[in-house]
Amino acid sequence: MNIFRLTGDLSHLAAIIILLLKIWKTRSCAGISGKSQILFALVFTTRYLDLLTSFISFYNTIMKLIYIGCAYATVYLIYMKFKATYDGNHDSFRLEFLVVPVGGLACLVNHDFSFLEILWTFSIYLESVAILPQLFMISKTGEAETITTHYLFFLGLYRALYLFNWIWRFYFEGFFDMIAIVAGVVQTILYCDFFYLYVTKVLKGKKLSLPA
Amino acid sequence: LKDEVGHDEL
Repeated sequence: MNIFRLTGDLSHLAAIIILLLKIWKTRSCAGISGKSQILFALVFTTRYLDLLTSFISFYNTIMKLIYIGCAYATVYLIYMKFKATYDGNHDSFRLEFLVVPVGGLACLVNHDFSFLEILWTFSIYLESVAILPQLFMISKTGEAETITTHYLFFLGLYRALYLFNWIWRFYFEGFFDMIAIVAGVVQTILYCDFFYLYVTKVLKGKKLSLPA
Repeated sequence: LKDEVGHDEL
């Protein structure tokens, strides 16, 4: 554990909680891509199956349970409880365009051709692109609520902090995981355009809106 | 390169 890893995890947790609270407090999931949230639930489910096979630490187990629980709670709020507010027409990204290629890649490029390892690899690749339906939705509507941009900021910050974590671990522990690093770099790059808009607009008190 | 007991990162 190092400071980048810890702040990365906390940033990830902050993003998840911000989204849940936003939906709960406003009683609405307008502007939120349910498809991205389904992908994140799938990511956590396929990655954390090792909860059943190996114990790493109390911290590790608790965080995994919180992430999975929150992911399913978010999907429940969007598709069940506040379904009437879900903006399905603008959430038109085709999930199979992500899930199928990512599944194929996970079978081809992995550390070990075993069931759990392939699911872990699938989850790593899928996470790197899971935000695309949300970004696609924002580009379609041309705007995002400020609270939604805070969610995206913390979600992007989490993976950026993990990059520093991996640099740290390489130098001080000799540890590196090429699959996680490459996917993490891709994931972080996807947020760069958003980070730019967040700093130049949202942090200056303006709403995030894209030019027509 | 892979942890023997699974992946410690989240």
